[in-house]
Amino acid sequence: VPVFPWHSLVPFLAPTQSD
Amino acid sequence: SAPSLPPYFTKGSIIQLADGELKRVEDLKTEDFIQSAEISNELKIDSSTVERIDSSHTPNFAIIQFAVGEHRSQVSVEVLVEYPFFVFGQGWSSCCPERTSQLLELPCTKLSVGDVCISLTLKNLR
Repeated sequence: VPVFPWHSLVPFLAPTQSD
Repeated sequence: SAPSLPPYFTKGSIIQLADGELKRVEDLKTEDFIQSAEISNELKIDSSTVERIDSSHTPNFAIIQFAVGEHRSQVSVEVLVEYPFFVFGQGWSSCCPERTSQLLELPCTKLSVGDVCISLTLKNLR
């Protein structure tokens, strides 16, 4: 049975640095 | 061929938390994500508030605009309407929960403007 890491379920929403 | 979601959103998928504990995807709670991020050296949980949901030109896709983190940075993502997001204190939610339930058997509520989703960023971004 495959086991998936918890963070694969969460979208990675990295804001672009504006400053 | 039709695009599809990754396999780990299917009901019954086994998910490993940062402390090694195994849970089914449908049993995950907000605390599981928060505690796993606390253990992580690299990842940080951010609150991402849904600001807009628009239909995409691509069939079965939606464009969701989030305000991410304390600076409320604007981030747009184009996802399948059945793509589930985890809403704080509520659980899995998607633009089309009927389709999510049908395709993945994952219990799901309707994602709405104002919902606060769990997202990740890097801890040392600056």
